Amino acid sequence: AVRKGFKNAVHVFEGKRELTEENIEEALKAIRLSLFEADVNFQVVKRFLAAVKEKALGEIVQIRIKDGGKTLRASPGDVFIKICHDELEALMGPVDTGLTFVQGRLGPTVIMMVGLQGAGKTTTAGKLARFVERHHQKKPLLVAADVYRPAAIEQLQVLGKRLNIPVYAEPGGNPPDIAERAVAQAKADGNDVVIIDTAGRLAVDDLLMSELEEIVARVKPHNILLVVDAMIGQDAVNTAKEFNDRIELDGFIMTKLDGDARGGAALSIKEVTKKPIKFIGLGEGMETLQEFQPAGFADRILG
Amino acid sequence: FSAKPKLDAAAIDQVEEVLFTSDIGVKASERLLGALNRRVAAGEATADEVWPILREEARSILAAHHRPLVVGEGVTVILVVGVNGAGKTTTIGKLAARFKAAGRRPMVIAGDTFRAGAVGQLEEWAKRVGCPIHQGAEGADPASVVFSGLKAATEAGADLILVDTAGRLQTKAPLMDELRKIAKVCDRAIAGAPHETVLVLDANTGQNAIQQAKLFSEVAPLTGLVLTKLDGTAKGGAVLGIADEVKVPIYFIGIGEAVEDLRAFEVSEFVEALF
Ligand SMILES: Nc1nc2c(ncn2[C@@H]2O[C@H](COP(=O)(O)OP(=O)(O)OP(=O)(O)O)[C@@H](O)[C@H]2O)c(=O)[nH]1
Ligand SMILES: Nc1nc2c(ncn2[C@@H]2O[C@H](COP(=O)(O)OP(=O)(O)OP(=O)(O)O)[C@@H](O)[C@H]2O)c(=O)[nH]1
Ligand SMILES: [Mg+2]
Ligand SMILES: [Mg+2]
Repeated sequence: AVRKGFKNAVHVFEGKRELTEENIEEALKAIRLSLFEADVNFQVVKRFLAAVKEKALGEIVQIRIKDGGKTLRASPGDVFIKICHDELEALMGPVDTGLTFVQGRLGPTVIMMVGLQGAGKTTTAGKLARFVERHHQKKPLLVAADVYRPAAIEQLQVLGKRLNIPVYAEPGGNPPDIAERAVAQAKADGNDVVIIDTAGRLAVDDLLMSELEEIVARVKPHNILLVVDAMIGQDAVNTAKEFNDRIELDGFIMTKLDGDARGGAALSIKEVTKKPIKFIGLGEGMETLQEFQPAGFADRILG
Repeated sequence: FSAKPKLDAAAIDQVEEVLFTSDIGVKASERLLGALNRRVAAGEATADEVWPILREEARSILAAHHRPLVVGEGVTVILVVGVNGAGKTTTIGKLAARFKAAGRRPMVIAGDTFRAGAVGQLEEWAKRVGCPIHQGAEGADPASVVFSGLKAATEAGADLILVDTAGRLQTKAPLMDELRKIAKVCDRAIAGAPHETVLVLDANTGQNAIQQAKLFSEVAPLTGLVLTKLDGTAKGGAVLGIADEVKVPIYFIGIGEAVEDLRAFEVSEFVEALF
């Protein structure tokens, strides 16, 4: 049922020989519904539809100028689909999946995972440690800076053991101190990447957001990544904006994309913060982290 | 606005923005707007009555299936299910505490034998609450842990048994089969169990919530929902879409991470906060 939207839009052009303002309007209505079902933010949908309409109308003008009003070589449906895909990919931004790595005495590279409760930070920290080890030949240290959630430290330690990657932990410690001491230990032990797992928190929890600011002040992370659940709805923009305003994010990781959540929030959080989605999570196993590809994602959001 | 026979496009757009940004979704919003337009067309409503009418319709959607969780005298088994990270384990801790305070003898079963630290997490909660916990060997078959747990519960005199399960995405057939098996095994261990099957849903969830409710209900018929993380900024409007699909009450809302952060669901209070 969720896939009907885009198909309905394309259906508008069946048997039609040209783009017209009428059939464009009708197709946009179907797209609009599809995007809302995909959890794309209300204002982002508006902007996207306006951009598509403008391009599509521009296409009519172009064709009339070029071919003197003769019919399109490509079917109007194909032209419309291409405009939608191109616009969506443009909104999702260019590929920017790189992490900032520093060398030698400037190191270790610090990566900090932040986000709402249950988004997938701890699991993703493990995945990211394995990723930098294999793809960037790094020697990572995982840091268990969530001292609140029952067995959060144990969770990260179990993952570290599975991966044969060390985990720095101080049960009952203070997260900013933990982070600072972990970086010192990394320097001593020759770990060139430090990945800090933090406790889930509400963007509106001032005390816990201040804690994050304190960690940032102490260890100056080179990469601050907001971990976002693919099934998050309209509130994604508020969360993303608030986290980004309080601690400048470097990018996002969207998790649980191995399900059927459309992930429209990806569009919204990029739009509102201008920060890129760097990785996606496609499962619970440590090998299920992938670099983000806008092209494939556009299909998923459009439905 | 003025008392027109139908809302104009600009007014509808304004209303839709509020409804959609609360995660109410296309279908449920259409239903709310339909009710509003009928009232306006019948001359029963004016401009400043738009929001009270919409709230009234939202209340009636939720009131249709609303009832509190009532636990009978005998042994009650509550199976807790939901997608990854929704708040199942935490909610079980809160429920165990609530039932203990109400004079029941709760027990928790660590049916998540898969995720790192899952059993340790539930152990910590059982310790906080002061209730027994049953767990199996690491990586054990969840259904067998649940079976032995339910057998042990009756021997231990526990009368309120909360079964924790691993988070799972509803599209994963083998995991949904596993859940179906767990539900069947409950009945084999204690006839009639599970007496309640509760879907834990994160209030941040968008339209995927509807698919979650539908598919989970197919393998383990739901009797109620718990909507967590309502202490955040997300409104949880997706439950309006679920209400008509799965027709079960929302028993509780989670409003924080501490043991006392659980409240009985109130229809009016929820709708007032929704829009
Ligand atoms: N299917 C799937 N599950 C995931 C993915 N990433 C994480 N999970 C699961 O989501 C649940 C929550 O993951 P955690 O890593 O505990 O999330 P968290 O953000 O650290 O949670 P808090 O520390 O409580 O805020 C666990 O069951 C994970 O196995 C993913 O990409 N796909
Ligand atoms: N703010 C807030 N956080 C909550 C609430 N309920 C649960 N949490 C948090 O959400 C995170 C995930 O909770 P869990 O109980 O581990 O969720 P789960 O469904 O058991 O997760 P999996 O077993 O991994 O699928 C934890 O950090 C909890 O403290 C709530 O009502 N409000
Ligand atoms: Mg965590
Ligand atoms: Mg759990």
